[in-house]
Amino acid sequence: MGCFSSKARRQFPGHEDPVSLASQTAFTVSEVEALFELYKSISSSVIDDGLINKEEFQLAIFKNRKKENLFANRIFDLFDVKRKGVIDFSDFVRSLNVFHPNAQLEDKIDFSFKLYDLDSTGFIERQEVKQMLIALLCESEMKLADETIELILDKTFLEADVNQDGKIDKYEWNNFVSKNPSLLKIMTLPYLRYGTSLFYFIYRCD
Amino acid sequence: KPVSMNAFELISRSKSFNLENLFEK
Repeated sequence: MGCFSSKARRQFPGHEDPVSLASQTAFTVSEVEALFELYKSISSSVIDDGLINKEEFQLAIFKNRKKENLFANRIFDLFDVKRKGVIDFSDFVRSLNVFHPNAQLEDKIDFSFKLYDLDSTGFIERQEVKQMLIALLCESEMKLADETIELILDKTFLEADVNQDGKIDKYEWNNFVSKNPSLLKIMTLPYLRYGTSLFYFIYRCD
Repeated sequence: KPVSMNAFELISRSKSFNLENLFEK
């Protein structure tokens, strides 16, 4: 474990022993070490403080730090488990763990629910979905009339909001994704599968 | 066609939801 010396721990606040992280996640110790290499590169891209701030996170996703984006902001907030405005290494590993092909389906469903529940009320509200649809349209430069957006929302809430109270609760979300499993596709990253390119980041311990 | 899809299908196709970029240099 020469790679994870006490010096590394001082330089990387929130750094946790890879053996401990591996025991709590679907990752092997080698995979956690590989993720540490990736983490180091992202966390030093703007400010070399051993933590990932929002700007660095956006830069890693879009290769453009200036691009404000609703989705990236939301994913960052969910990765920021301790609500400190930054992502430390243990947050990074635990959050990416949800995207592991072997992670629990329940965890993926839970994370995806939080992703859409923008204001964390415990419900996915129509207004939140509309906000995301509009953001998506802006991003893709696709134009849809407001009536069309409302039609899409009507159709969506007719299918998902079983008790028709205008918002989707966790139980309704579970049912909805069970009928529409393709919605969970974004919750699995093939890169995290054992033996794939994640291992390009493996740090060579001498 | 967007109208034939539900809102979540549309949103989940957004490039911004794709975390794969994290692994690409």
